[in-house]
Amino acid sequence: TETFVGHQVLRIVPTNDEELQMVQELQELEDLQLDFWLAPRSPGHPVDVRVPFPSLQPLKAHLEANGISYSIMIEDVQTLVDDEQMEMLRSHRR
Amino acid sequence: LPFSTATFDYTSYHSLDEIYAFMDLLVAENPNLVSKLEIGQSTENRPIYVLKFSKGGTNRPAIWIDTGIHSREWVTQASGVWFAKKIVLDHENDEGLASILDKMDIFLEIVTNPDGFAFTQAQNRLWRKTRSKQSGSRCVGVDPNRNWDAGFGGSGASKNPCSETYHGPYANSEPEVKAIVDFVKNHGNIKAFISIHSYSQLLLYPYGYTRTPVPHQKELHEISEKAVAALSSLYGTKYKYGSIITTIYQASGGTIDWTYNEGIKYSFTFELRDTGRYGFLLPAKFIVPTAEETWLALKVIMEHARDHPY
Repeated sequence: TETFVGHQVLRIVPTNDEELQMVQELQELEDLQLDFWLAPRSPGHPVDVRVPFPSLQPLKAHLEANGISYSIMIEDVQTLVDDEQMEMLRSHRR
Repeated sequence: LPFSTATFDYTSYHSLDEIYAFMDLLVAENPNLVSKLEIGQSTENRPIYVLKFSKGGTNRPAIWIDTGIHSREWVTQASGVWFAKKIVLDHENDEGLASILDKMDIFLEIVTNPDGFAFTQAQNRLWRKTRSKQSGSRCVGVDPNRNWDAGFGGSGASKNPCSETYHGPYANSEPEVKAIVDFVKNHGNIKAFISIHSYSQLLLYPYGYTRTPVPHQKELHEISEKAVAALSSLYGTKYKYGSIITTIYQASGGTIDWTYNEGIKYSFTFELRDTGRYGFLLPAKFIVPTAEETWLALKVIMEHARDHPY
């Protein structure tokens, strides 16, 4: 089973076309293995992206270097997956 | 497994086997209303089922609803289960639904991408695509919402098999898509087609592959406005609405662009809840509220289709 330990979901909100373009370009960077949950739309609209642990630092550094603000929407994806699994098991026992 | 759909736990997420068992129970309990059709098989040979809700008649005008084409969007499959039970519970007592079923059949495909769904349960909770193998690539799967014959392969879809929006080698290459295409064509009398995704709280109508507005844009926009108002009336959930390309982004090869071009005027796609905190890991306690509010919007669309035959 694939785990998501240390993966985070970042919420990026591009504020202008230039930032939007930069975020769009991230989609092409396969090495980072980013998983866009909400793809870039237009300035002002949130982009949610799941970032594997090894890509977190490079991505955050890239965003910060370009002045693109972001927040951490999900601190550790695996924690939520585990919670969901526990909830399903609990429901089954019930 | 539950002994009846009355004791089925609608407040929890369920496995593929449990959902398929639920369908069988629902059919067994309501043989005069519900039947189960197998419309095809997935890449990994899982049966693809559709529930048919009908009061009789032959080839009556119909409404199609599908959930779970993107497998990790678990709240959609769970909502589909809830919709199925809701139709059974309300088909006599709810005047609006009763009159819809007096004139039309409803088809509900709860697990549109069964391979992907099984994969989310066993291997990768966040799997989105189908599970077809791509020749010459180490990557698996096609985005089944980019695989339809409507602007196939155009902008807003990827030719890279490793991408989450990979459009596939050719239109309808995915058996999960082809099964619906064949069903819709063979039926020939589907008047509303609603494809349900999650999570950005949107109600969308065609087109996604072109900026050209659909000829029925005004009517579809007005229906969307009413449907969203109904949805929001329950818990205040905020939805945006409009055409795919103007509301989110360009996306080619999408489901409802094909259905609209096929002549199904009332073609819509939902993006159900999340408030932006959990994404595809929406806690199970949100299933029923999400389904309840969505049902109100679905009824608006279905009633409009009932009252505006074409």
